[in-house]
Amino acid sequence: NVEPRSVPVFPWHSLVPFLAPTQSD
Amino acid sequence: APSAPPPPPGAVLPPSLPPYFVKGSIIQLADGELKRVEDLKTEDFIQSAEISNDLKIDSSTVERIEGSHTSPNFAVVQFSVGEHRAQVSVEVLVEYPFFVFGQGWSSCCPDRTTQILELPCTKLSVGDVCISLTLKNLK
Repeated sequence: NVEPRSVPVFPWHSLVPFLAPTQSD
Repeated sequence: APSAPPPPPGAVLPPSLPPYFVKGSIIQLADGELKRVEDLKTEDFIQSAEISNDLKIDSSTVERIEGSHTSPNFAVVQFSVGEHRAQVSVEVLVEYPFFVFGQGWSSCCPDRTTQILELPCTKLSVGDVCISLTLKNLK
């Protein structure tokens, strides 16, 4: 028997390389 | 300690090049829908950010692209981010893909991106507007 391999699933936001600096008031 | 999931079989990635950019990688949008990385559209990012509690989409305009002093394999990309035009520079591998609004994946060296990741890619240029994220103001 061959166990089914789990396919990694990545969250959409991991594709964006950086978080922009937040603006403070 | 938890570790990052391994890259797909056969993929040999340089350091700093995440596995989720390899063609065929499965990406989960904020509404739970699964898509391959090469099939993502601008709307997928926008709609996911709208659902998100703490993230919102910002636009980052490429202002400058130059070679890195560190290594010929790296480039420094300078962005102007959001309405306040905050300046952000990132040093990335030349094949690192960015998502350009209305266009799709783009990198400093699309030939290498296609070669290494098999991800369809166009040339990142000054003036391109990339998708970036910022934190929503939490009150």
